[in-house]
Amino acid sequence: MNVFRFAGDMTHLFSVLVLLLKIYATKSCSGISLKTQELYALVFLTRYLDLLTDFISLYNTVMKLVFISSSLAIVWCMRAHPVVRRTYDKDQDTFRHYTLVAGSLVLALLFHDRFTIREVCWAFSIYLEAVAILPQLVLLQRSRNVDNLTGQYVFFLGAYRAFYILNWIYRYFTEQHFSRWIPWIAGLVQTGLYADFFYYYYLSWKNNVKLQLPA
Amino acid sequence: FSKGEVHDEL
Repeated sequence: MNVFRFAGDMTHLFSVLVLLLKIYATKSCSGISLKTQELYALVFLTRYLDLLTDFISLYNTVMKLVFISSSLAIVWCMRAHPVVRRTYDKDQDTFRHYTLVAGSLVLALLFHDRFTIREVCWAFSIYLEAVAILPQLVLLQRSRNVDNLTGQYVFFLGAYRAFYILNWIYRYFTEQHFSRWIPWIAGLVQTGLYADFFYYYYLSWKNNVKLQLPA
Repeated sequence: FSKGEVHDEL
């Protein structure tokens, strides 16, 4: 565990906490894409299959449980909570996220470390996570005013994988045979998708104006 | 079964 990896995990955890705070405090999920949340739940469920078989560390197990439970709780909230579900922008959140699932599955069947259920599911979760933010970014472009918590949520979500890339660079130079080209490429694509968001987030912060993504 | 094989990251 190096400092970049820890910073990445804490940033990721913080993004989830910000989203939970937004939904709990405002009892609203306006501006949040349910499709992105469903994709993240699928990412965690397919990535952490080893939760019950491999024990790596208490930290690892606890964080996996936190990510799985929080993503499922958010999906439940947006689908079934009597108050929150009514604030979901159903007609704005129209990204066809099934294509992202299908594409990631095809990629995982083609490119994986070993052709086993667990490795194909793991590769699937890596590819899916890289594109899971797309419905959320499209929704942000459509919803004119992005509230602060939503903007912070997306910002920390994008920042966490950037820390992971630093972690992979660090591990590459400090450990032998540490070559993970699958998360490398997917991580670069994932962080790249946030590039324009980061730019407009920086502008809104610099000019102290509301965050607005151009349509 | 080197450590690198087990996915030790989140």
